[in-house]
Amino acid sequence: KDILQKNNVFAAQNRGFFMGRNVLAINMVSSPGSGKTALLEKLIPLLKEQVKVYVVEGDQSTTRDAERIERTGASVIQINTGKTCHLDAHMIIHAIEKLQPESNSVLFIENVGNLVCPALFDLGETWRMVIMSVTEGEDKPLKYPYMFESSQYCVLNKIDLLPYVPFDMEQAKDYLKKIRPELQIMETSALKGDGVTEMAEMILQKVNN
Amino acid sequence: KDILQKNNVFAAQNRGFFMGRNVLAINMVSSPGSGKTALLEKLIPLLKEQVKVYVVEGDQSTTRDAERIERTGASVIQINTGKTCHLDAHMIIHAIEKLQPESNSVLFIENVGNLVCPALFDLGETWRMVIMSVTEGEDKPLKYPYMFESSQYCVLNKIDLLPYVPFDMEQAKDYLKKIRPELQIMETSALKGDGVTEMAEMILQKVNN
Ligand SMILES: Nc1nc2c(ncn2[C@@H]2O[C@H](COP(=O)(O)OP(=O)(O)OP(=O)(O)O)[C@@H](O)[C@H]2O)c(=O)[nH]1
Ligand SMILES: Nc1nc2c(ncn2[C@@H]2O[C@H](COP(=O)(O)OP(=O)(O)OP(=O)(O)O)[C@@H](O)[C@H]2O)c(=O)[nH]1
Ligand SMILES: [Mg+2]
Ligand SMILES: [Mg+2]
Repeated sequence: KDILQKNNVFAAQNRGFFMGRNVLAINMVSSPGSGKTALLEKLIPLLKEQVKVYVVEGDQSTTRDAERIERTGASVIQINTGKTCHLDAHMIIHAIEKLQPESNSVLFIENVGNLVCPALFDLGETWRMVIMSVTEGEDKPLKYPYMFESSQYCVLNKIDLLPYVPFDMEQAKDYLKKIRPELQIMETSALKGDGVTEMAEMILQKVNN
Repeated sequence: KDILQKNNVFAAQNRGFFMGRNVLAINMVSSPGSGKTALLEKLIPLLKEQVKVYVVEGDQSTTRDAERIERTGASVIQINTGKTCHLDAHMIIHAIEKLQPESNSVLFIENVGNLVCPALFDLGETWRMVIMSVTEGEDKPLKYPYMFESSQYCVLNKIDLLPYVPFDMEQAKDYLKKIRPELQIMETSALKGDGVTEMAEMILQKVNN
């Protein structure tokens, strides 16, 4: 559609800007409440000693997530989308103008909680990372395929709840590989901290290369 | 917008049809994996001895949810929306043609897992019921207000997980009342069965009056 065409032009501009400044731009997508903000709250303290961290927070309403990020010490801006179900590349152009990210930095974009619409909107990111909570069920990759097809990383979060939920980890990974074989899968608990150090190391490695 | 105008005309037609046949039409909305299908799997056996039950299953992809409903013995059809992020009233017109619901029956519409887009699309339902899992966090009503504003019922599901998640039940109910004071709130575990009998009784009471 015409909207997607326009978006792709803005996305290309963002992608060029990030490449020009060697900014690792990570688009974090997931259902509402899968743990995107909680993961950032755990990751940023591990990263900010070694690299400048910026965050673009997308939500329909409130500045709650941006306030949570502020407390970590990262530079953050909040975008409220109102009734719109996703961030788009044009919003990111404005975010870049406000944040003025330095070279060799990391920019997290926490998208609106939505497993459907953000799949269609390229923001110009370097990585797209889909976060899936083990509480959602192993069939989500099959039922919401576009989001998983268009991601390079998948974080399976809330692994501390595995003893209490009927989640089949092996089946989930089979489904993920079926939808996108090259997907890199990580397991985390943003509550307990499992897997977060490894995730930080992976990010730092990319920034430094 | 023009799309919403057209949708409202189709929604009015559905609403009139349901009134004409005294069909209790319940639009179930939630994030992906909050437990809509699991709740239906528990509810339908309790309802179908006393009332005819129909289900419209909406998903981007697969017939998995419709197959789960089939095993309960209810009449069900699956609608695949592809890249579209919500069911709309026109799709429900077609579903009604296929299902031919009898008078004095219950029709569940399980919407696409999405806390954003379905809020804007009236399907002609009698009740809109938003399901929120305690794993998603108590701030969801504030951050996704349109969905909670437009609902009459809110089901807080997965209460069996309360010992293991940082969910503040009282705070959640405060936020819900703040967004929509008239919201009727229920607590359930679709896994263990808590609250399901009460929910079935509430539905039967409405059908029989
Ligand atoms: N048990 C458990 N709870 C978690 C974990 N990570 C996050 N949570 C909880 O899940 C809820 C939602 O976490 P958020 O970080 O707000 O999730 P989100 O994806 O940012 O939510 P939105 O921005 O609204 O889409 C909160 O109550 C968190 O404390 C985890 O690893 N384990
Ligand atoms: N612990 C616990 N798990 C539950 C409960 N209800 C559902 N689940 C699990 O949550 C996962 C998702 O349940 P579904 O019924 O598929 O959720 P849904 O809302 O229909 O998902 P979509 O149709 O994809 O949006 C499954 O693994 C269920 O077994 C509950 O009350 N407690
Ligand atoms: Mg968040
Ligand atoms: Mg379902």
